[in-house]
Amino acid sequence: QEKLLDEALQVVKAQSFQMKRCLDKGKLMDGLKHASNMLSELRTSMLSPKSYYELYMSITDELRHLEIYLVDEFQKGRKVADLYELVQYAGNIVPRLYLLITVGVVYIKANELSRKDILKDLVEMCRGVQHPLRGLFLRNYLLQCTKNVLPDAEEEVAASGDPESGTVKDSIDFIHLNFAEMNKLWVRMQHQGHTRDKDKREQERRELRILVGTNLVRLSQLECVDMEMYKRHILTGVLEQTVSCRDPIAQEYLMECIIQVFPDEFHLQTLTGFLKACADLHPDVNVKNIIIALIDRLAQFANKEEGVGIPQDIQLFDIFSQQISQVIQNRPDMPPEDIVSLQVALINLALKCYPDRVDYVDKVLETTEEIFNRLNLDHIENSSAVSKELMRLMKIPVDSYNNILTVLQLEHFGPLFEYFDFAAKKSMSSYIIVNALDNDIKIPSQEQVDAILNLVAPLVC
Amino acid sequence: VGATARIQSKKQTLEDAYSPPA
Amino acid sequence: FGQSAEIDIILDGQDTRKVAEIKTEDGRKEKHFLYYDGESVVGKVNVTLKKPGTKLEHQGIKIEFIGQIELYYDRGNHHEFTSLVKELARPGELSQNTSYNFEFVQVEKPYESYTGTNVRLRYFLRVTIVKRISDAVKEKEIIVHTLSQYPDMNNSIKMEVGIEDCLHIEFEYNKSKYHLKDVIVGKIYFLLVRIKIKHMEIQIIKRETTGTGPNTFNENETIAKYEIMDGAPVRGESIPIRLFLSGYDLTPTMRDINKKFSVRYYLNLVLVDEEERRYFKQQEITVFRKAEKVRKPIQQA
Repeated sequence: QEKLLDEALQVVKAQSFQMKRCLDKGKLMDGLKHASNMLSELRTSMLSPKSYYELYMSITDELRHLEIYLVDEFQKGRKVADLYELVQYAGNIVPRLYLLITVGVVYIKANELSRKDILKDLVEMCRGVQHPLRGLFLRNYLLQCTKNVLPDAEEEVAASGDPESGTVKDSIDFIHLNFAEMNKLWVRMQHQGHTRDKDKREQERRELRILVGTNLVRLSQLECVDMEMYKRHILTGVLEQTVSCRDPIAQEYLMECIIQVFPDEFHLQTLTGFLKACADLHPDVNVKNIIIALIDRLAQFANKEEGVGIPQDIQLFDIFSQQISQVIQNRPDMPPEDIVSLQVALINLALKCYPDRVDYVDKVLETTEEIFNRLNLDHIENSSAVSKELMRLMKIPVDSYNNILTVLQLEHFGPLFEYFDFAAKKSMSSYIIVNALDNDIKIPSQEQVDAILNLVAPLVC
Repeated sequence: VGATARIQSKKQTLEDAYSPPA
Repeated sequence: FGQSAEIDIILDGQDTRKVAEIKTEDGRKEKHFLYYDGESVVGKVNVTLKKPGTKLEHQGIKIEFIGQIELYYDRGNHHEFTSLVKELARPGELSQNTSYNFEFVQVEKPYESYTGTNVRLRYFLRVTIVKRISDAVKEKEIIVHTLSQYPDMNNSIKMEVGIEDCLHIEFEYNKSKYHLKDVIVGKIYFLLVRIKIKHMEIQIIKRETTGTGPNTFNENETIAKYEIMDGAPVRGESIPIRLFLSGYDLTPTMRDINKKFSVRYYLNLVLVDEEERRYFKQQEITVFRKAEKVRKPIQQA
């Protein structure tokens, strides 16, 4: 790989030098010829994704000279007629499309043709590269080049005479199409090559995920996108691609990407749709992490000092509670410890967003108990993952209330205790007692004393 | 106009788009 | 052997007349003045005596306008499809440099000048000073372009082709007749893909057919190789085609020129799989030369 990459970089060095020399002399056609020779190195099938990425970075760095030169020429009025057509004469499609993108962006900056048309043309013409690795990098180049030229206005702003400068909706369509094509290529990578290289290929695919994710970043950078637009034109399409691709690596990454790149206000308004999609994900996807990531973000959002908190009209807890049940229902083979982890996330949400709603905490415990019932998990081993997770769950209200009397209000706290084995009960009981002692809690009534002693009976027996 | 002329392509179904190569 | 004369053929309006290029047999390019069918060919012939003061006897001076087809494998025979002659001077003698005007009115030039692999079609003027021992001859070639104004009915080409259970595509080209500077806009739609395609290209093939019946020669030349897909699509994929003809050295389609030869163009769709096997589908298109929109300069008020 090093040798191949080095040879390719040598060609890049030589051709880019020639290209710049020709451009300095104003010999554009010769410059384009050298640029095309340089870009032909990206036609290789011999490089690993990592090496290809290095080659790509080196070449696109050099291409920036060409773009700057052309922008400068156009600004000086030295427009090269039909340049957008001329670069399409290149016989090989990879160099041709890199040049087309470069020139297309110059045309947009120079208002030479309708921005909307050019963007649509570029994203459509890239279909010609169906090779996953080469297609991913080509389309990534398209995203990089168009970063600052995407229309981002509600209505067509006839920006300096450009008849169709396009609106933010055009940008959304542009990025969405590019995203769909990139995701398609990225998913298709898994079917390439031999099954024996499955792990290596998966690793390579993970290394490439940011290329696909950049589409979502671009969408999040559109200023003009309001809630309505996000809901109708962005999230729906992204979730549709994510669920339909039925590829665990892609789904896991994209769902987490959505959570990371879009603002929490948007998540609050689109919870049901997002969580429904979680329920439809591939069985191998670790949905738990996705939902927990979302809950944690929203819990933080709710507690932000300057934040507005959770709007009254959004029954955050109920939505999550229902949707998580749906997810668990859809995934009969979800490990019990994962189910409990989801309840842990939920209980954190309840305590962070609705600290005074003890009933929410109790609801989580109740749901957990129902699920354990349904799974007839009678006695769980102390050393088991599910026991550890359940202990984590049970400690949360103890730690957050720091008041055993409040814990006693949780009707389903006690019954859940029964699922522990003796060792676990013992450690849980001592945990509760220590907490009560540390917090100097007075037990005012007889029945509360009974309730506590019942709870910690294992310490005695 | 010729420089960006294209024939409208049929939309590929999601099923086809993500199905493994035959 | 006595006096000899320099012959020059000067065409009217040379400074405004367009010039065109044409390949010579050895692949070089020559420029000649450009004429269209029906245009008159007017000019003058200058005969310059090399040795002043010496007379030049001749049996007459004539100018011919000739359109001829030369088949390379049959060198001797020049098939003249146009042959006009005008007498410039009766037999006599020349004692000084002399000019003769000539005019071939609204000459029919039915075919386009063409230099091919096995055949050449050219037009030229030939001045002959007939002399007892050896005639003085001078030729001047002109280039003829044939213009076509095809009716708007120029329907697209759309067809499904395939190899059973292996590869099934629908290809579409936006027209069936393209002018020389046109752009071919099309798409390839994949209905079934059960081969490992490595890439796909579209070629422009020029087929020159000479001769008739049993001794017909076909000469194929691949004028363009234009990659339109890199990698392998799956079912439902649409691959765009946009091929600019300006980038290539094409001639108009020529069908059955004087029953001697034809030049036809084909779009050859070629798919190559991982084992370098090639699957292709040819489709004839008509290439024509469109009259360029000459914007008349606005008459000064």
